Amino acid sequence: VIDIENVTKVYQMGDVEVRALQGVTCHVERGEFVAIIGPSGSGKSTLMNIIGCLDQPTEGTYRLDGIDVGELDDDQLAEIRNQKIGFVFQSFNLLRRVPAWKQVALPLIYSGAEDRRERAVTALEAVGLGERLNHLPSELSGGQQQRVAIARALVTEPSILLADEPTGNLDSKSGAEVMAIFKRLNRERGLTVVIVTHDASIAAQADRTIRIFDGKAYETNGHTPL
Amino acid sequence: VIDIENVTKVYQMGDVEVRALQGVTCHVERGEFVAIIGPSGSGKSTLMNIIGCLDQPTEGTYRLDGIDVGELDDDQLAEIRNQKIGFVFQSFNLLRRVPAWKQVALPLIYSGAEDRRERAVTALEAVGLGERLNHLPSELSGGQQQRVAIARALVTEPSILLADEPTGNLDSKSGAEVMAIFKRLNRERGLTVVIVTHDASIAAQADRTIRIFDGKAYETNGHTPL
Ligand SMILES: Nc1ncnc2c1ncn2[C@@H]1O[C@H](COP(=O)(O)OP(=O)(O)OP(=O)(O)O)[C@@H](O)[C@H]1O
Ligand SMILES: Nc1ncnc2c1ncn2[C@@H]1O[C@H](COP(=O)(O)OP(=O)(O)OP(=O)(O)O)[C@@H](O)[C@H]1O
Ligand SMILES: [Mg+2]
Ligand SMILES: [Mg+2]
Repeated sequence: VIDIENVTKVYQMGDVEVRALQGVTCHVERGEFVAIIGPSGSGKSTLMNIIGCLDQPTEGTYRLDGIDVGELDDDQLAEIRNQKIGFVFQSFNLLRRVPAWKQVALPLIYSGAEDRRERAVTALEAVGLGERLNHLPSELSGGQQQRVAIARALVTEPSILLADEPTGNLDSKSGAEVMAIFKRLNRERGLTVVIVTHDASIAAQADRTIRIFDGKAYETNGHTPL
Repeated sequence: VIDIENVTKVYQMGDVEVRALQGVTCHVERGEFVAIIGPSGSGKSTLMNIIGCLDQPTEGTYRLDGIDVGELDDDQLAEIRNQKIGFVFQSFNLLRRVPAWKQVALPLIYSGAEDRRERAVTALEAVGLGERLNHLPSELSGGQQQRVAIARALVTEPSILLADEPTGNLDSKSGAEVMAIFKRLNRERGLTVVIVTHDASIAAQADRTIRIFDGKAYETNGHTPL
Protein backbone atom coordinates (compact mmCIF):
# COMPACT_ATOMS: atom_id res chain seq x y z
CA VAL A 1 0.00 0.00 0.00
CA ILE A 2 3.00 2.28 0.59
CA ASP A 3 5.43 2.36 -2.34
CA ILE A 4 8.47 4.59 -1.96
CA GLU A 5 10.68 4.41 -5.09
CA ASN A 6 14.17 5.96 -5.20
CA VAL A 7 13.07 8.96 -3.18
CA THR A 8 15.53 11.79 -2.53
CA LYS A 9 14.95 14.87 -0.37
CA VAL A 10 17.39 17.73 -0.54
CA TYR A 11 17.23 21.00 1.41
CA GLN A 12 19.07 23.95 -0.08
CA MET A 13 20.53 26.24 2.59
CA GLY A 14 22.40 29.05 0.87
CA ASP A 15 25.16 27.20 -1.02
CA VAL A 16 25.03 24.15 1.25
CA GLU A 17 22.97 21.09 0.30
CA VAL A 18 21.49 18.96 3.09
CA ARG A 19 20.61 15.49 1.73
CA ALA A 20 17.98 14.35 4.21
CA LEU A 21 17.07 11.29 2.08
CA GLN A 22 19.15 9.74 -0.72
CA GLY A 23 17.64 7.23 -3.14
CA VAL A 24 15.32 5.58 -0.60
CA THR A 25 13.25 2.63 -1.78
CA CYS A 26 10.91 0.82 0.60
CA HIS A 27 7.49 -0.81 0.62
CA VAL A 28 4.82 -1.53 3.21
CA GLU A 29 2.10 -4.08 2.54
CA ARG A 30 -1.51 -3.52 3.57
CA GLY A 31 -2.01 -4.68 7.15
CA GLU A 32 1.70 -4.82 7.98
CA PHE A 33 3.16 -3.50 11.24
CA VAL A 34 6.54 -1.97 10.40
CA ALA A 35 9.07 -0.20 12.63
CA ILE A 36 11.52 2.44 11.33
CA ILE A 37 14.67 2.84 13.38
CA GLY A 38 17.87 4.81 12.97
CA PRO A 39 20.07 7.48 14.53
CA SER A 40 18.91 10.99 15.35
CA GLY A 41 19.03 13.11 12.18
CA SER A 42 19.12 10.14 9.82
CA GLY A 43 15.93 11.04 7.89
CA LYS A 44 13.12 9.12 9.59
CA SER A 45 10.71 12.04 10.12
CA THR A 46 11.48 13.33 6.63
CA LEU A 47 10.44 9.94 5.22
CA MET A 48 7.31 9.88 7.40
CA ASN A 49 6.27 13.35 6.19
CA ILE A 50 6.53 12.17 2.58
CA ILE A 51 4.57 8.97 3.33
CA GLY A 52 1.97 11.09 5.14
CA CYS A 53 1.52 13.36 2.08
CA LEU A 54 2.75 16.39 4.03
CA ASP A 55 5.89 16.85 1.96
CA GLN A 56 7.00 16.08 -1.59
CA PRO A 57 10.30 14.41 -2.50
CA THR A 58 12.91 16.26 -4.57
CA GLU A 59 13.24 13.14 -6.76
CA GLY A 60 11.57 9.75 -6.95
CA THR A 61 8.03 8.46 -6.74
CA TYR A 62 5.59 7.75 -3.93
CA ARG A 63 2.55 5.59 -4.62
CA LEU A 64 -0.14 5.29 -1.96
CA ASP A 65 -2.77 2.61 -2.66
CA GLY A 66 -1.44 2.62 -6.21
CA ILE A 67 -1.98 6.39 -6.67
CA ASP A 68 1.03 8.52 -7.65
CA VAL A 69 0.92 11.15 -4.89
CA GLY A 70 3.20 13.52 -6.84
CA GLU A 71 0.40 14.01 -9.39
CA LEU A 72 -2.17 15.28 -6.86
CA ASP A 73 -3.09 18.88 -6.06
CA ASP A 74 -3.33 20.31 -2.53
CA ASP A 75 -7.06 19.61 -2.13
CA GLN A 76 -6.66 15.99 -3.16
CA LEU A 77 -3.70 15.59 -0.79
CA ALA A 78 -5.73 17.04 2.09
CA GLU A 79 -8.55 14.64 1.33
CA ILE A 80 -6.22 11.62 1.32
CA ARG A 81 -4.65 12.73 4.60
CA ASN A 82 -8.02 13.13 6.24
CA GLN A 83 -9.59 9.91 4.96
CA LYS A 84 -6.77 7.39 4.91
CA ILE A 85 -4.02 8.50 7.26
CA GLY A 86 -3.70 9.05 10.99
CA PHE A 87 -0.46 10.84 11.90
CA VAL A 88 1.10 11.05 15.36
CA PHE A 89 3.72 13.81 15.11
CA GLN A 90 7.05 13.69 16.92
CA SER A 91 6.26 17.09 18.46
CA PHE A 92 2.50 16.41 18.77
CA ASN A 93 1.32 19.54 16.90
CA LEU A 94 -1.58 20.22 19.26
CA LEU A 95 -3.55 23.47 18.98
CA ARG A 96 -2.48 25.81 21.77
CA ARG A 97 -5.89 27.12 22.82
CA VAL A 98 -8.02 24.02 22.30
CA PRO A 99 -9.01 21.57 25.08
CA ALA A 100 -8.11 17.89 24.76
CA TRP A 101 -11.55 16.62 23.73
CA LYS A 102 -11.82 19.20 20.96
CA GLN A 103 -8.31 18.45 19.65
CA VAL A 104 -9.50 14.91 19.09
CA ALA A 105 -12.98 15.85 17.76
CA LEU A 106 -11.67 18.30 15.15
CA PRO A 107 -10.61 15.78 12.44
CA LEU A 108 -14.14 14.34 12.49
CA ILE A 109 -15.63 17.58 11.17
CA TYR A 110 -14.73 16.72 7.56
CA SER A 111 -16.61 13.45 7.75
CA GLY A 112 -19.68 15.26 9.05
CA ALA A 113 -19.99 12.84 11.97
CA GLU A 114 -22.84 13.70 14.37
CA ASP A 115 -21.33 12.13 17.48
CA ARG A 116 -17.96 13.87 17.34
CA ARG A 117 -17.72 14.57 21.05
CA GLU A 118 -18.69 11.02 22.05
CA ARG A 119 -16.09 9.53 19.73
CA ALA A 120 -13.43 11.96 21.00
CA VAL A 121 -14.20 11.06 24.62
CA THR A 122 -14.04 7.35 23.84
CA ALA A 123 -10.67 7.77 22.11
CA LEU A 124 -9.26 9.75 25.06
CA GLU A 125 -10.55 7.25 27.61
CA ALA A 126 -8.82 4.48 25.67
CA VAL A 127 -5.45 6.19 26.30
CA GLY A 128 -6.21 6.92 29.97
CA LEU A 129 -7.16 10.59 29.62
CA GLY A 130 -10.82 10.39 30.62
CA GLU A 131 -10.14 12.87 33.44
CA ARG A 132 -8.25 15.39 31.30
CA LEU A 133 -10.91 16.14 28.65
CA ASN A 134 -11.03 19.90 29.21
CA HIS A 135 -7.33 20.54 29.76
CA LEU A 136 -5.42 22.72 27.33
CA PRO A 137 -2.03 21.43 26.09
CA SER A 138 -0.28 23.74 28.58
CA GLU A 139 -2.26 22.04 31.35
CA LEU A 140 -1.15 18.56 30.35
CA SER A 141 2.05 16.65 31.02
CA GLY A 142 4.35 15.78 28.08
CA GLY A 143 3.14 12.21 27.96
CA GLN A 144 -0.49 13.32 28.22
CA GLN A 145 -0.01 15.63 25.22
CA GLN A 146 1.50 12.71 23.36
CA ARG A 147 -1.53 10.58 24.16
CA VAL A 148 -3.92 13.31 22.96
CA ALA A 149 -1.99 13.28 19.66
CA ILE A 150 -2.39 9.48 19.53
CA ALA A 151 -6.14 9.64 20.22
CA ARG A 152 -6.53 12.31 17.53
CA ALA A 153 -4.70 10.14 14.97
CA LEU A 154 -6.97 7.16 15.64
CA VAL A 155 -10.38 8.80 16.04
CA THR A 156 -11.03 9.02 12.27
CA GLU A 157 -10.46 5.25 11.97
CA PRO A 158 -7.77 5.63 9.28
CA SER A 159 -6.50 2.71 7.20
CA ILE A 160 -2.87 3.75 7.77
CA LEU A 161 -1.34 4.90 11.07
CA LEU A 162 1.96 6.80 10.92
CA ALA A 163 3.40 7.28 14.40
CA ASP A 164 6.66 9.24 14.79
CA GLU A 165 8.18 8.19 18.13
CA PRO A 166 4.75 7.85 19.83
CA THR A 167 6.06 6.51 23.16
CA GLY A 168 9.08 8.80 23.64
CA ASN A 169 7.43 10.65 26.54
CA LEU A 170 5.67 7.65 28.09
CA ASP A 171 6.65 5.39 30.95
CA SER A 172 6.87 1.71 30.07
CA LYS A 173 3.33 0.94 31.30
CA SER A 174 1.65 3.76 29.32
CA GLY A 175 3.83 2.87 26.32
CA ALA A 176 2.72 -0.76 26.52
CA GLU A 177 -0.94 0.33 26.68
CA VAL A 178 -0.50 2.42 23.52
CA MET A 179 1.25 -0.43 21.69
CA ALA A 180 -1.56 -2.78 22.73
CA ILE A 181 -4.07 -0.43 21.08
CA PHE A 182 -2.00 -0.27 17.88
CA LYS A 183 -1.57 -4.05 17.75
CA ARG A 184 -5.25 -4.72 18.39
CA LEU A 185 -6.32 -2.36 15.57
CA ASN A 186 -3.69 -3.96 13.34
CA ARG A 187 -4.98 -7.47 14.07
CA GLU A 188 -8.72 -6.82 14.24
CA ARG A 189 -9.17 -4.10 11.61
CA GLY A 190 -6.16 -4.61 9.38
CA LEU A 191 -4.77 -1.16 10.24
CA THR A 192 -1.42 -0.67 8.48
CA VAL A 193 1.05 0.69 11.05
CA VAL A 194 4.37 2.45 10.46
CA ILE A 195 6.04 3.48 13.70
CA VAL A 196 9.32 5.37 14.10
CA THR A 197 10.97 4.46 17.36
CA HIS A 198 14.27 4.71 19.22
CA ASP A 199 13.14 1.92 21.56
CA ALA A 200 14.39 -1.52 20.57
CA SER A 201 11.69 -3.23 22.66
CA ILE A 202 9.03 -1.32 20.70
CA ALA A 203 10.65 -2.17 17.35
CA ALA A 204 10.77 -5.84 18.36
CA GLN A 205 6.96 -5.90 18.48
CA ALA A 206 6.67 -5.02 14.77
CA ASP A 207 6.52 -7.61 11.98
CA ARG A 208 9.54 -6.06 10.31
CA THR A 209 12.10 -3.28 10.73
CA ILE A 210 13.38 -0.73 8.22
CA ARG A 211 16.68 0.90 9.19
CA ILE A 212 17.47 4.46 8.16
CA PHE A 213 21.10 5.60 8.27
CA ASP A 214 22.45 8.89 6.89
CA GLY A 215 19.46 9.34 4.56
CA LYS A 216 19.50 5.79 3.18
CA ALA A 217 17.13 2.90 3.85
CA TYR A 218 18.15 -0.66 4.60
CA GLU A 219 15.33 -3.16 4.54
CA THR A 220 15.53 -6.24 6.67
CA ASN A 221 13.93 -9.64 6.66
CA GLY A 222 12.23 -9.61 10.03
CA HIS A 223 14.62 -7.67 12.21
CA THR A 224 17.98 -8.71 10.78
CA PRO A 225 19.59 -6.37 8.22
CA LEU A 226 19.93 -8.02 4.82
CA VAL B 1 21.76 21.77 47.90
CA ILE B 2 18.14 21.08 46.86
CA ASP B 3 15.73 20.95 49.81
CA ILE B 4 12.09 20.29 49.00
CA GLU B 5 9.98 20.23 52.19
CA ASN B 6 6.35 19.10 52.18
CA VAL B 7 5.65 20.74 48.84
CA THR B 8 2.14 20.70 47.43
CA LYS B 9 1.03 22.03 44.01
CA VAL B 10 -2.65 22.39 43.28
CA TYR B 11 -4.22 23.66 40.05
CA GLN B 12 -7.72 25.07 40.32
CA MET B 13 -9.81 24.38 37.21
CA GLY B 14 -13.26 25.76 37.76
CA ASP B 15 -14.55 23.77 40.73
CA VAL B 16 -12.15 20.87 40.14
CA GLU B 17 -8.85 20.66 42.00
CA VAL B 18 -5.91 18.94 40.28
CA ARG B 19 -3.32 17.92 42.88
CA ALA B 20 -0.14 17.70 40.80
CA LEU B 21 2.07 17.32 43.91
CA GLN B 22 0.98 16.32 47.41
CA GLY B 23 3.28 16.80 50.39
CA VAL B 24 6.50 16.02 48.54
CA THR B 25 9.72 16.00 50.55
CA CYS B 26 13.05 15.22 48.90
CA HIS B 27 16.67 16.31 49.02
CA VAL B 28 19.60 16.33 46.65
CA GLU B 29 23.15 16.73 47.92
CA ARG B 30 25.71 18.85 46.15
CA GLY B 31 27.46 16.80 43.47
CA GLU B 32 24.86 14.01 43.45
CA PHE B 33 23.50 12.43 40.26
CA VAL B 34 19.82 11.68 40.88
CA ALA B 35 17.17 10.19 38.57
CA ILE B 36 13.45 10.94 38.93
CA ILE B 37 11.16 8.29 37.50
CA GLY B 38 7.41 7.71 37.52
CA PRO B 39 4.34 7.33 35.32
CA SER B 40 3.19 9.87 32.79
CA GLY B 41 1.22 12.61 34.59
CA SER B 42 2.59 11.75 38.04
CA GLY B 43 4.11 15.20 38.73
CA LYS B 44 7.77 14.98 37.65
CA SER B 45 7.86 18.08 35.43
CA THR B 46 5.86 20.01 38.01
CA LEU B 47 8.51 19.17 40.62
CA MET B 48 11.32 20.06 38.20
CA ASN B 49 9.74 23.47 37.48
CA ILE B 50 9.65 24.22 41.21
CA ILE B 51 13.27 23.08 41.67
CA GLY B 52 14.26 25.22 38.66
CA CYS B 53 12.63 28.34 40.22
CA LEU B 54 10.14 28.58 37.35
CA ASP B 55 7.12 27.87 39.48
CA GLN B 56 6.11 28.31 43.12
CA PRO B 57 4.51 25.60 45.27
CA THR B 58 0.99 26.09 46.68
CA GLU B 59 2.30 24.93 50.09
CA GLY B 60 5.65 23.92 51.52
CA THR B 61 9.20 25.21 51.29
CA TYR B 62 11.97 25.00 48.76
CA ARG B 63 15.52 25.85 49.80
CA LEU B 64 18.23 26.12 47.16
CA ASP B 65 21.78 26.39 48.53
CA GLY B 66 20.15 27.21 51.87
CA ILE B 67 18.10 30.12 50.45
CA ASP B 68 14.31 30.04 50.83
CA VAL B 69 13.24 30.50 47.22
CA GLY B 70 9.69 31.48 48.21
CA GLU B 71 11.08 34.70 49.73
CA LEU B 72 12.67 35.94 46.49
CA ASP B 73 11.29 38.43 43.97
CA ASP B 74 11.18 37.87 40.21
CA ASP B 75 14.53 39.56 39.51
CA GLN B 76 16.30 37.48 42.14
CA LEU B 77 14.71 34.31 40.79
CA ALA B 78 15.85 35.17 37.24
CA GLU B 79 19.37 35.77 38.53
CA ILE B 80 19.47 32.41 40.32
CA ARG B 81 18.18 30.62 37.23
CA ASN B 82 20.78 32.24 35.03
CA GLN B 83 23.74 31.77 37.35
CA LYS B 84 23.17 28.43 39.04
CA ILE B 85 20.79 26.34 36.96
CA GLY B 86 20.87 24.76 33.52
CA PHE B 87 17.44 23.46 32.46
CA VAL B 88 16.72 21.03 29.63
CA PHE B 89 12.96 21.26 29.05
CA GLN B 90 10.81 18.28 28.12
CA SER B 91 9.57 20.23 25.08
CA PHE B 92 12.92 21.97 24.45
CA ASN B 93 11.53 25.58 24.45
CA LEU B 94 13.73 26.72 21.56
CA LEU B 95 13.15 30.13 19.97
CA ARG B 96 11.38 29.65 16.66
CA ARG B 97 13.33 32.12 14.54
CA VAL B 98 16.79 31.73 16.04
CA PRO B 99 19.56 29.52 14.56
CA ALA B 100 21.10 26.79 16.70
CA TRP B 101 24.34 28.60 17.57
CA LYS B 102 22.46 31.67 18.74
CA GLN B 103 20.01 29.63 20.86
CA VAL B 104 23.04 28.38 22.77
CA ALA B 105 24.87 31.75 22.87
CA LEU B 106 21.89 33.69 24.25
CA PRO B 107 22.17 32.65 27.95
CA LEU B 108 25.77 33.93 27.95
CA ILE B 109 24.64 37.52 27.36
CA TYR B 110 23.86 38.07 31.05
CA SER B 111 27.35 37.09 32.06
CA GLY B 112 28.81 39.56 29.55
CA ALA B 113 31.07 36.89 28.07
CA GLU B 114 33.10 38.11 25.07
CA ASP B 115 33.49 34.74 23.35
CA ARG B 116 29.81 33.78 23.27
CA ARG B 117 29.82 32.39 19.75
CA GLU B 118 32.95 30.29 20.35
CA ARG B 119 31.51 28.78 23.50
CA ALA B 120 28.20 28.08 21.75
CA VAL B 121 29.98 26.33 18.87
CA THR B 122 32.05 24.23 21.29
CA ALA B 123 28.91 23.19 23.19
CA LEU B 124 27.12 22.22 19.97
CA GLU B 125 30.10 20.27 18.66
CA ALA B 126 30.17 18.34 21.93
CA VAL B 127 26.66 17.03 21.20
CA GLY B 128 27.41 16.28 17.54
CA LEU B 129 25.79 19.35 15.98
CA GLY B 130 28.88 21.04 14.56
CA GLU B 131 27.30 20.88 11.08
CA ARG B 132 23.94 22.29 12.11
CA LEU B 133 25.02 25.64 13.62
CA ASN B 134 22.86 27.83 11.38
CA HIS B 135 19.74 25.68 11.27
CA LEU B 136 16.49 26.97 12.72
CA PRO B 137 14.51 24.61 14.97
CA SER B 138 12.16 23.84 12.05
CA GLU B 139 15.22 22.73 10.07
CA LEU B 140 16.38 20.30 12.75
CA SER B 141 15.24 16.79 13.62
CA GLY B 142 13.52 16.17 16.97
CA GLY B 143 16.64 14.70 18.49
CA GLN B 144 18.77 17.56 17.12
CA GLN B 145 16.43 20.10 18.76
CA GLN B 146 16.78 18.17 21.99
CA ARG B 147 20.56 18.34 21.73
CA VAL B 148 20.45 22.11 21.10
CA ALA B 149 18.44 22.40 24.33
CA ILE B 150 21.09 20.31 26.12
CA ALA B 151 23.96 22.42 24.78
CA ARG B 152 22.13 25.59 25.84
CA ALA B 153 21.62 24.26 29.38
CA LEU B 154 25.33 23.48 29.77
CA VAL B 155 26.99 26.46 28.06
CA THR B 156 26.68 28.73 31.13
CA GLU B 157 28.55 26.13 33.23
CA PRO B 158 25.80 25.93 35.86
CA SER B 159 26.28 24.25 39.23
CA ILE B 160 22.98 22.39 38.91
CA LEU B 161 21.67 20.63 35.78
CA LEU B 162 17.94 19.85 35.61
CA ALA B 163 17.15 17.65 32.61
CA ASP B 164 13.52 16.70 31.93
CA GLU B 165 13.59 13.55 29.77
CA PRO B 166 16.73 14.68 27.85
CA THR B 167 17.14 11.48 25.80
CA GLY B 168 13.49 10.83 24.87
CA ASN B 169 14.11 11.70 21.20
CA LEU B 170 17.59 10.20 20.92
CA ASP B 171 18.76 6.84 19.64
CA SER B 172 20.75 4.77 22.12
CA LYS B 173 24.13 5.93 20.79
CA SER B 174 23.29 9.66 20.93
CA GLY B 175 21.67 9.12 24.33
CA ALA B 176 24.81 7.44 25.62
CA GLU B 177 26.93 10.34 24.34
CA VAL B 178 24.75 12.82 26.21
CA MET B 179 24.87 10.77 29.42
CA ALA B 180 28.66 10.56 29.10
CA ILE B 181 28.81 14.37 29.02
CA PHE B 182 26.59 14.65 32.11
CA LYS B 183 28.60 12.05 34.03
CA ARG B 184 31.92 13.63 33.11
CA LEU B 185 30.77 17.07 34.31
CA ASN B 186 29.37 15.46 37.45
CA ARG B 187 32.69 13.71 38.19
CA GLU B 188 35.16 16.38 37.10
CA ARG B 189 33.31 19.58 38.05
CA GLY B 190 30.97 18.40 40.76
CA LEU B 191 27.90 19.32 38.67
CA THR B 192 24.75 18.35 40.57
CA VAL B 193 22.48 16.49 38.14
CA VAL B 194 18.75 15.81 38.43
CA ILE B 195 17.39 13.92 35.43
CA VAL B 196 13.78 12.89 34.79
CA THR B 197 13.65 9.80 32.65
CA HIS B 198 11.31 7.04 31.49
CA ASP B 199 14.33 4.90 30.53
CA ALA B 200 15.35 2.40 33.20
CA SER B 201 18.82 2.05 31.70
CA ILE B 202 19.33 5.82 32.05
CA ALA B 203 18.05 5.80 35.65
CA ALA B 204 20.42 2.94 36.48
CA GLN B 205 23.37 5.24 35.74
CA ALA B 206 22.38 7.67 38.50
CA ASP B 207 23.62 7.39 42.10
CA ARG B 208 20.06 7.25 43.37
CA THR B 209 16.47 7.23 42.18
CA ILE B 210 13.45 9.20 43.43
CA ARG B 211 10.10 7.72 42.39
CA ILE B 212 7.10 9.96 41.81
CA PHE B 213 3.65 8.36 41.84
CA ASP B 214 0.34 10.22 41.76
CA GLY B 215 1.91 13.45 43.05
CA LYS B 216 3.87 11.82 45.89
CA ALA B 217 7.57 11.16 46.21
CA TYR B 218 9.15 7.92 47.35
CA GLU B 219 12.85 8.12 48.06
CA THR B 220 14.98 5.08 47.65
CA ASN B 221 18.32 3.92 48.93
CA GLY B 222 20.19 3.46 45.69
CA HIS B 223 17.52 2.20 43.33
CA THR B 224 15.37 0.10 45.65
CA PRO B 225 12.24 1.75 47.11
CA LEU B 226 12.43 2.08 50.89
N1 LIG C 1 13.95 22.23 6.62
C1 LIG C 1 15.18 21.67 6.70
N2 LIG C 1 16.25 22.34 6.21
C2 LIG C 1 17.48 21.80 6.30
N3 LIG C 1 17.77 20.62 6.86
C3 LIG C 1 16.75 19.91 7.38
C4 LIG C 1 15.40 20.40 7.33
N4 LIG C 1 14.60 19.49 7.94
C5 LIG C 1 15.40 18.48 8.34
N5 LIG C 1 16.70 18.73 8.01
C6 LIG C 1 17.84 17.86 8.25
O1 LIG C 1 17.54 16.60 7.66
C7 LIG C 1 18.07 15.55 8.47
C8 LIG C 1 16.97 14.52 8.73
O2 LIG C 1 15.99 15.07 9.58
P1 LIG C 1 14.84 14.15 10.22
O3 LIG C 1 13.94 15.04 11.00
O4 LIG C 1 14.20 13.33 9.15
O5 LIG C 1 15.67 13.17 11.17
P2 LIG C 1 15.14 12.00 12.14
O6 LIG C 1 15.71 10.72 11.66
O7 LIG C 1 13.66 12.08 12.30
O8 LIG C 1 15.84 12.35 13.52
P3 LIG C 1 15.32 12.25 15.06
O9 LIG C 1 15.44 10.81 15.45
O10 LIG C 1 16.29 13.14 15.79
O11 LIG C 1 13.91 12.75 15.11
C9 LIG C 1 18.60 16.18 9.74
O12 LIG C 1 20.02 16.12 9.73
C10 LIG C 1 18.09 17.60 9.71
O13 LIG C 1 19.04 18.52 10.23
N1 LIG D 1 -1.59 24.11 34.38
C1 LIG D 1 -2.17 22.95 34.76
N2 LIG D 1 -3.48 22.93 35.08
C2 LIG D 1 -4.08 21.78 35.46
N3 LIG D 1 -3.46 20.60 35.57
C3 LIG D 1 -2.15 20.55 35.27
C4 LIG D 1 -1.44 21.71 34.84
N4 LIG D 1 -0.16 21.36 34.59
C5 LIG D 1 -0.06 20.04 34.84
N5 LIG D 1 -1.26 19.54 35.25
C6 LIG D 1 -1.55 18.16 35.64
O1 LIG D 1 -0.63 17.82 36.69
C7 LIG D 1 -0.21 16.46 36.54
C8 LIG D 1 1.31 16.38 36.60
O2 LIG D 1 1.86 16.94 35.44
P1 LIG D 1 3.42 16.78 35.11
O3 LIG D 1 3.68 17.55 33.85
O4 LIG D 1 4.22 17.16 36.29
O5 LIG D 1 3.56 15.21 34.87
P2 LIG D 1 4.85 14.35 34.47
O6 LIG D 1 5.13 13.41 35.57
O7 LIG D 1 5.96 15.26 34.03
O8 LIG D 1 4.35 13.49 33.22
P3 LIG D 1 5.09 13.05 31.84
O9 LIG D 1 5.96 11.88 32.19
O10 LIG D 1 3.93 12.67 30.97
O11 LIG D 1 5.84 14.21 31.31
C9 LIG D 1 -0.81 15.94 35.25
O12 LIG D 1 -1.84 15.03 35.55
C10 LIG D 1 -1.31 17.17 34.53
O13 LIG D 1 -2.52 16.92 33.81
MG1 LIG E 1 12.39 12.59 13.84
MG1 LIG F 1 6.87 15.66 32.23
